[in-house]
Amino acid sequence: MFEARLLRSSILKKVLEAIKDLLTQATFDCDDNGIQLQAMDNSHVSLVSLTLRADGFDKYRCDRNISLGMNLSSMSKILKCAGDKDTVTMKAQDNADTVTFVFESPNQEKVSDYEMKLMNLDLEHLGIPETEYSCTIRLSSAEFARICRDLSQFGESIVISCTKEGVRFSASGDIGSANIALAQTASVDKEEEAVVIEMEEPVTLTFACQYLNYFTKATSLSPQVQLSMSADVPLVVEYRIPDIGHIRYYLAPKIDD
Amino acid sequence: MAQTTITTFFNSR
Repeated sequence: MFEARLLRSSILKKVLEAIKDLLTQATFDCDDNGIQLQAMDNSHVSLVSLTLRADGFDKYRCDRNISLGMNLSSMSKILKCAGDKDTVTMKAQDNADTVTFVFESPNQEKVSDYEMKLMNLDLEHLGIPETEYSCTIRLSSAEFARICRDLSQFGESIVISCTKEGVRFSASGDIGSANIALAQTASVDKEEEAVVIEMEEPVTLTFACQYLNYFTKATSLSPQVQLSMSADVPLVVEYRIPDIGHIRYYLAPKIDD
Repeated sequence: MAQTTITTFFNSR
């Protein structure tokens, strides 16, 4: 028996928003520690890694390890039926071919259940190597979303360049070019608005705008985002989900032909 | 520029 209950459905709704444009289907691997999801987009350019820890749920029970293969567009349709303040419970029997979502209104006067067919997904799992990154940049997630959106107007790629002076995002194309430079913040009133850079070595890498924009669908999960870069390896874009886990996106760089 | 893929960097488990 697997059962996981969240007092607020909004976390799960936001998680789905954060992955459903990038992935069509994914396996939720559930064990004692919580729920893990790892999947690549169809083009294998990016990889999503989601962790929801058991202790972040209001109730969590997983008697046997279970993999729930879900069609994310169907799951998203179902989660849209939950009110933000509803409690959500995901349930599946051992060896089940369906998963059930139960939504309860705060006053318990409305209880809905939705059963969804599971899919048998034979998806490739990748080992993500432990990496010491040359640069990590922490900034407001809303600011990062705005930068990606603004620069997307100029070209298909964004160059991210991190030095000890700061981080610079650039794009160029038919209409011209754009550069956004952020300096490390000296002092701020709100911690989540700070720009914090840790740099061992300067790094410049180029990434596809389209994917960065997909990642920013996770903005509402966290006030801050962390970018980790090293030369010639995928960028990591991490959103920490308060009290329960994180979502990490890995994006393969573009290289000179 | 050419787009690389994730599988170039991370191996199958």
